[in-house]
Amino acid sequence: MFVLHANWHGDQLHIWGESSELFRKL
Amino acid sequence: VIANHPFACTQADLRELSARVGFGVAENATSSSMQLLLPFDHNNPAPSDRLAVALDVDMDQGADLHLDTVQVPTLIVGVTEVQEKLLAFEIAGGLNHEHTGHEFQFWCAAARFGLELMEDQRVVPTVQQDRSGVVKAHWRPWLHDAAIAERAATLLAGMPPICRAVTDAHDGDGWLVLESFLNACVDSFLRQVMLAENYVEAIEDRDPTVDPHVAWLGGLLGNNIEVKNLAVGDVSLVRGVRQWLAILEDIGEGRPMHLLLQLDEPSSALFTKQEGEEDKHAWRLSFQLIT
Repeated sequence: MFVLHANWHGDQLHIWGESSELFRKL
Repeated sequence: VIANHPFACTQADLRELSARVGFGVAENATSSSMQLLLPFDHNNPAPSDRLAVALDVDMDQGADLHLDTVQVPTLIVGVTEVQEKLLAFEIAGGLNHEHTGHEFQFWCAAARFGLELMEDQRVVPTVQQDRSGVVKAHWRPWLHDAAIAERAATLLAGMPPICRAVTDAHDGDGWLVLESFLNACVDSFLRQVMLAENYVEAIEDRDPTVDPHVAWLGGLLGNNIEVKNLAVGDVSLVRGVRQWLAILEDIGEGRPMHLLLQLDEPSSALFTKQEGEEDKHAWRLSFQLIT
């Protein structure tokens, strides 16, 4: 499972994401 | 030292995952990173609403959240393609996807708003001089009409908090973020139209050093935003554009109006030889409304 995100920064759209697998390992 | 986000996807994963949800990031999309100010639960960022639901984690239950800065790896969607990609994503039903954050809906709405502004020709050319003296030309959306300003305010009110999370010059100001997005989308789209239609051909034989408007158009009709060949120290263009834009603003709205009767005597240049000749020329009488 993952969730993609988008943020506006420096006149560009930056795509980043969260991983549930990595979250569970915390 | 800014810590890396502990459960952020790697850039390699982002390429695959964005394709999987139908948000086609280009294969050669530039890898980058940015810093976000996010809610933290103890030493780690809290998961977003979407991820928390998927993980069945209730972050509101007694969590002692605080804000902290974290670094995330990113893929860049350039300004020339962002509007098209967002709208294509929306049309393809991408917003119903559980794998995209709620802010995608906001960015799609903002992209559509920008397109509608251009469709209504609510755009103006502008010129700006930065601190180093470089003059730059931009296309900007015109948001000063009451109805449009209300729509922009409604859009802003629906901005998810995560859109304000980037730690940059906007400093979390939602309006600055939205304005920057609209400005960039409108400017990029119109430049592409001007380039495709080869409008710059119209000023090829004009001398920008003689006519500053030609220099201004040079910065509007192509990819280079710099207004070149202006005479050193000539701020008349910048001042003139500012005055022209001020006239466009509906300054009378909500203010009392007065009738003005103005009588202009003939120019003194017309009767330099002899006193008393002014009555041989027309005196101009005008009626105006002033705020």
